[in-house]
Amino acid sequence: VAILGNVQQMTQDVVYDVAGGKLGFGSGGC
Amino acid sequence: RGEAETHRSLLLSSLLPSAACDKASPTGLKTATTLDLTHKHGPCSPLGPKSQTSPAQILQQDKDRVNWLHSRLTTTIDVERRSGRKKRPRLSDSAVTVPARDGSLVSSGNFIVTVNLGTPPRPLNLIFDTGSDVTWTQCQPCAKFCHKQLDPIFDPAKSATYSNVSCEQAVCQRYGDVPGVSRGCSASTCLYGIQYGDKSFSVGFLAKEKIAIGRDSFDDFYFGCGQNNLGLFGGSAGLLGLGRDEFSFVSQTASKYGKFFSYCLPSTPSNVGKLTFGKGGYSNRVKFTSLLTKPELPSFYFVDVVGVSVGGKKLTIPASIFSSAGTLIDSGTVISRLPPTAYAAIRAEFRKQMSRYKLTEALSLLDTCYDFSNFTTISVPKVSFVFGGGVELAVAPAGVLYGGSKKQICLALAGNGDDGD
Repeated sequence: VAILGNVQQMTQDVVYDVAGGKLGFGSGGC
Repeated sequence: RGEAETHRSLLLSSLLPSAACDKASPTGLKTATTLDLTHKHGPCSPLGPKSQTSPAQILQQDKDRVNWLHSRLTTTIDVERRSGRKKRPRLSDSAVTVPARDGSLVSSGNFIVTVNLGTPPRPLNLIFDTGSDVTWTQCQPCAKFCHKQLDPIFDPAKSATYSNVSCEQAVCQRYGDVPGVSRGCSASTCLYGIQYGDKSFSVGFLAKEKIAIGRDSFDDFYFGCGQNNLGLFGGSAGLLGLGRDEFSFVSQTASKYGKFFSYCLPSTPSNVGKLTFGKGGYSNRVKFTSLLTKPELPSFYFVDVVGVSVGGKKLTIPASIFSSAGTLIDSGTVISRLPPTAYAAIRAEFRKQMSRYKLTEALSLLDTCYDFSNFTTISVPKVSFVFGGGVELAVAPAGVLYGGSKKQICLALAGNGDDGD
């Protein structure tokens, strides 16, 4: 499988709505 | 003006490690369920500077992590083929049914959060991991082996709310079904074993205890009380498993947080990020794509990558290249691994747009590295991943380049061995 690693996730808000089946990305989270 | 839309100008010093911790980061957003999140090896880490590791070592350990993730798929298939149905090995015969493979779960690119366990509460610094389910910590009396950790090792005898799980309890049976976990029994006490490869593992008692994060606490939280723990855990007290299984921290706290959590990983080890449980605590810029599941890898969070752009140029990569094997998102893997066809296209375009800079030798698995010795500021193409529904992840500059010194800073992406991987 391909893998989205943590370096590419840096400073993003990464939001897991597991019950709702959604994953969110937003720039400038921290 | 055109270049400003497609490239970013950045100070090289912003990519390199700093000796001081900038605690200013997101602490202003702190709520009852938001935890500080720090890089295991940075100056903000509660584990201290002794745990620092070189980029080459981090990348080597990252290879182990990816080998382990890939082996999870093949192990599942092996077990299913042998038994004709999905079956998890028992602890006693795990050496036979789970092939020894290279790799360790805990690579050096991991992040640390602090939770409190027991009554009275004891703080423990755990590695935060969306790629596994089991939460475990080292426990006294460390019957076989405990690695060195920053916090005092958790002592069940000093907690008023700790109890072991007996073999007769249904939860003991079900724990053996957690992906990657084996279970056993000793004097009627339920044992767990989590084996990550040929180096890292934790074995001990399956136990029930009060756990607290921020001001929230949860009674009867099931976790592993490790008596034999070996691996690259780097001073941490264990792991906080945030996978999808029923025993992950996410599932066990679902009644309060509704399986909703978010995090922001800091751009450098010198900054502090955050991990939040429950809704809120993230910006209104967040856009959502579908979270997918793969029945053969039920613990993992899969996403639908459909394309990549480099420097504003959308690359021509057939959608089937991404969809054939799928893409999972993991907090414990450092460098993203892409299908080789996709990686080759990204690399070619990135090198073309970076042609003004001098290429230098590879750094471990990173094959597109530059010598920026003569620069203080560089211009780097923006890299974006596009997901189903048109959601875009514009990778931060710190996520495009990776390295330890100005002489060798590399494109922070790598290819898998085969498009089908």
